[in-house]
Amino acid sequence: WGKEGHYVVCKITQEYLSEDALFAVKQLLPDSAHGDLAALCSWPDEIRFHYHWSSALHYADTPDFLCNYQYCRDCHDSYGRKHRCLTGAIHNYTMQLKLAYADASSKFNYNLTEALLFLSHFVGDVHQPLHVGFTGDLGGNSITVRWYRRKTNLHHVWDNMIIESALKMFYGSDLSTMIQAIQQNITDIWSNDVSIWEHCAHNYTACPDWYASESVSLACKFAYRNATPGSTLKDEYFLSRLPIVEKRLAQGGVRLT
Amino acid sequence: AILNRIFTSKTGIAQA
Repeated sequence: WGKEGHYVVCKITQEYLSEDALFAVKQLLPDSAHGDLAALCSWPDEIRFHYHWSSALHYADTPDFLCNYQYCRDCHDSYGRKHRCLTGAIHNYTMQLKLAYADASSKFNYNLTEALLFLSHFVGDVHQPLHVGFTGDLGGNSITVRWYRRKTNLHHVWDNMIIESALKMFYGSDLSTMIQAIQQNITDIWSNDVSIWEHCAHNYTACPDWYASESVSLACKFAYRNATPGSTLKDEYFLSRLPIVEKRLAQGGVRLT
Repeated sequence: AILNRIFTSKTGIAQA
């Protein structure tokens, strides 16, 4: 996601943190965040060219035109190095934080502030369908389209444009209004789904492979569909995809919590 | 759910 998308996911997360988790998160945040996790959820995007190794961790490469996700097949970087992908990163940072908090005497000296910020960012990204898009079109980055009158690419439409158009059209250009609307849906129309979203098979702490499977399926059904190179995306595409984006932001927030 | 589970000790971690 872009800045707004990560802010929404992390703002939703903060609403539902347990007392213990909120205490631990505030301890890990730098003073500059003033206790607000959402203020730093885009930090991994800002340093991805400084921490060059982190760039491959923002996405997973599904083989072209396949609409399912398999960790062993898809989680590797462009040099074929296994585990260096979005879901491998979520496993990794979940493990780092868990080890540190499960065993206070753990000998590992991970940077837990970075682990928290990477985990928060990547749990958001794995819910953006085109972050688990096709290798051949770089998750939609090389599919040039028009968004109304503006020339852009399909990945940018899903990272930013759908949210920006929603803010203008429905939320008075106010991100907190959009966040409140999504939170209202979490307590109303999605209230029966939340416990399913939160759950992981085998009682695992995180299950990013499942989140990625949902995303690549949505990429095939909604992101790529009716968005061929050179097409112009307008109200029909926007109004039918906005509910998908809002639900993915909600799921990302609830699951990160 | 992930952060709440991490900062309370009870569950396993998804194996890669």
